[in-house]
Amino acid sequence: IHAKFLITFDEVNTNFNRVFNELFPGGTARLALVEDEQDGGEPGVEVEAQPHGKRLQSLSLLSGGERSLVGLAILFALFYTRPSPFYILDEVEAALDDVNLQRFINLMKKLKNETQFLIVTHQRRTMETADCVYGVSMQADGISKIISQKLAPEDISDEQKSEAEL
Amino acid sequence: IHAKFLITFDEVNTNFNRVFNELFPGGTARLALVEDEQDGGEPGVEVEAQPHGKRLQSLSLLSGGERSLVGLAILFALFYTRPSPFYILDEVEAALDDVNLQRFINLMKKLKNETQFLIVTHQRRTMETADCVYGVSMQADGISKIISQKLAPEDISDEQKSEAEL
Amino acid sequence: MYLRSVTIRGFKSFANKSVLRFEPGTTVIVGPNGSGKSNITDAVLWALGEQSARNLRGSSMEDVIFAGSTSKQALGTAEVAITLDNSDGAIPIDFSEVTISRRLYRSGESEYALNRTPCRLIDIHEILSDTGLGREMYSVISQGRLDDILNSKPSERRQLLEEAA
Amino acid sequence: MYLRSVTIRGFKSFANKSVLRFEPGTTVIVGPNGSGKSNITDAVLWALGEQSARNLRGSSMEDVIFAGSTSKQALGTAEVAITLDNSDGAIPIDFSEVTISRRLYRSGESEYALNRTPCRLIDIHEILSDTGLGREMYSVISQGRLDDILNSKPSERRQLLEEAA
Ligand SMILES: Nc1ncnc2c1ncn2[C@@H]1O[C@H](COP(=O)(O)OP(=O)(O)OP(=O)(O)O)[C@@H](O)[C@H]1O
Ligand SMILES: Nc1ncnc2c1ncn2[C@@H]1O[C@H](COP(=O)(O)OP(=O)(O)OP(=O)(O)O)[C@@H](O)[C@H]1O
Ligand SMILES: [Mg+2]
Ligand SMILES: [Mg+2]
Repeated sequence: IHAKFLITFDEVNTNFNRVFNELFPGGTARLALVEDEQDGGEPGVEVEAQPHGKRLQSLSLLSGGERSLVGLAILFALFYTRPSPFYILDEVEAALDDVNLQRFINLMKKLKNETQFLIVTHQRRTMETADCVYGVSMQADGISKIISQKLAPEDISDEQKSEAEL
Repeated sequence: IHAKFLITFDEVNTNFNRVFNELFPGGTARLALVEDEQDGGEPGVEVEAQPHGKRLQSLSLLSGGERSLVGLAILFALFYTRPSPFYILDEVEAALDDVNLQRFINLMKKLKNETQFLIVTHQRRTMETADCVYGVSMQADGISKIISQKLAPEDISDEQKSEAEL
Repeated sequence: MYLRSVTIRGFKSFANKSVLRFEPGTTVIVGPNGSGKSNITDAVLWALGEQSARNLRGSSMEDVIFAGSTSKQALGTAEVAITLDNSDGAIPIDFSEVTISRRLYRSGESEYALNRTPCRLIDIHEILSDTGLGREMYSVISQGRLDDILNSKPSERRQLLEEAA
Repeated sequence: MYLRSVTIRGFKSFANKSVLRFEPGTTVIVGPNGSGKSNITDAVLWALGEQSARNLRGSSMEDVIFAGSTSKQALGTAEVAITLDNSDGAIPIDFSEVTISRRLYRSGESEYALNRTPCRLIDIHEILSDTGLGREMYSVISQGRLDDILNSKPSERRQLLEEAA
């Protein structure tokens, strides 16, 4: 069983470094097998991430957007190793600047035909990747309503788009 | 000393409800004096927030954007009670939709001449409230540089604006 | 396998029955702050068998039942049904479509069903266990929870990889 | 009182000396992910006397010294100076301008100064104590930390109000 784990570990690690590179051009990252000192020496997996030009430091020192990208790289690495049938991502790209948002979107586009994405977002550009958009609204009655069904993104009024835009 | 605390408490409470109303039109909120059960019955301050049309529930059930607004309402309530000379706000409006972002911006505008704001943001509309904008950049050398000094917001190139825009 | 539809009634802010139908591909959910988008995420997590109220932003599981508003009384029941297309047999039961439904009464009583056949929560966990679906597998990432994987202990991350193995 | 300038050298990603000058009014700081914006927030917190490395996203205080990059060696010292306009006498010392500076060496040694006069960290805490400045007073809110006030214990919130009294 341990051999099986090591095979999976290597695979996720390879995918992680590759995806990290797409989100951090010129950067490197890897997973490391460690003894978890805080957990009684139980074997664990550590994450190392080094954006281009920077020195390797603890994840805590990375910026908000950089941490989001590392988390997404792990997520996609897991996908490539063992795909889930669908992913529900709720505002996972909120901290990303324009350039990184596009990198994230490009990554998702590559997987469009391999898995299903449900994405909650306020970002107009993320909306534009949709095959289908649902709008949720709530009036003064405190009750949620689904206000649009299966709109193609082009059909969305500018109002709704700007409502979605951060 | 307890009397002094109660006077301050009432003042913050009044300000809190008023500011909350500006961020949540038709909503009500208040601070409550309680015995902190988890803290050995020590006296504490609880926060109650009820957006328009909704029933009062625990803060945890509020949405991401709603929680940001409640936090900002407390912040501004503290300002009105006991102003700090300056505020440094790092991406505090990231979770806000367009309408709420404008409410937050309007609140800040009212205080422009009474305190100094330093705001880190990716939001174009927040940028537009600035008297002065600093751009920070980092090349492949891993070293931060301040790339623009005291630009009036109108002077910022579209590139820099779109770099700032989420 | 893909998600075909989610039906929500009495769950959080969805007092009235709401149905979302999905195609394979990408669906985006938009709307103002507090309108109910993340409540949909919660509804799916709950239907997939989430047992911790805290992962649904509540303090007790009763918090997911519509608590009433200024215009409507609180409801006594929350229910969510998710329908999965199972033509590829990813779920080891002999149906091309699998509907998982969960219902919670204010009394605390729960009901679960698979294609309308009553079952237990553990049965739902069982049939989903090899699908890679759910919060621990990071296939559902709630708002603000992307950081979890960076903040988790190394031993927890190892467990995640063992699940993926 | 208002913030006049912040000078950063060797602190986090600011390997080279950088000076930001401020006017009363609103200043906005923009730039790409990871460029160093929040490091400026951290620099001000640190100059105001922050003692917990964790509130500066580090595991030890040494983490705030420029750690080197692929093109430059690590530095041995971090230093930040903030200059406050004190024409309104908000700080009870007889200067219309107050410069607080803090320096940390890799040895762990620290130096502090008020208008170039060496002092102790406790002196900085003292003169700032009635200004309402700092993280505990919520006048500096780091990225992702707005939620702190909602997540804090009721007794902690009471302490905050007592500070404001
Ligand atoms: N049991 C309940 N009954 C009624 N309303 C509820 C219940 N639980 C939560 N809500 C309401 O749902 C709202 C939050 O919805 P949700 O988190 O889905 O918003 P959102 O659309 O994701 O917003 P944001 O863009 O800010 O993240 C809250 O205002 C809360 O009052
Ligand atoms: N001691 C140090 N030496 C060198 N670089 C450091 C040091 N500490 C942090 N950094 C670098 O600073 C960067 C983070 O900067 P910062 O948090 O200011 O980014 P940001 O501009 O706020 O980005 P975001 O928009 O994503 O929030 C990280 O990439 C990290 O590598
Ligand atoms: Mg949400
Ligand atoms: Mg930042």
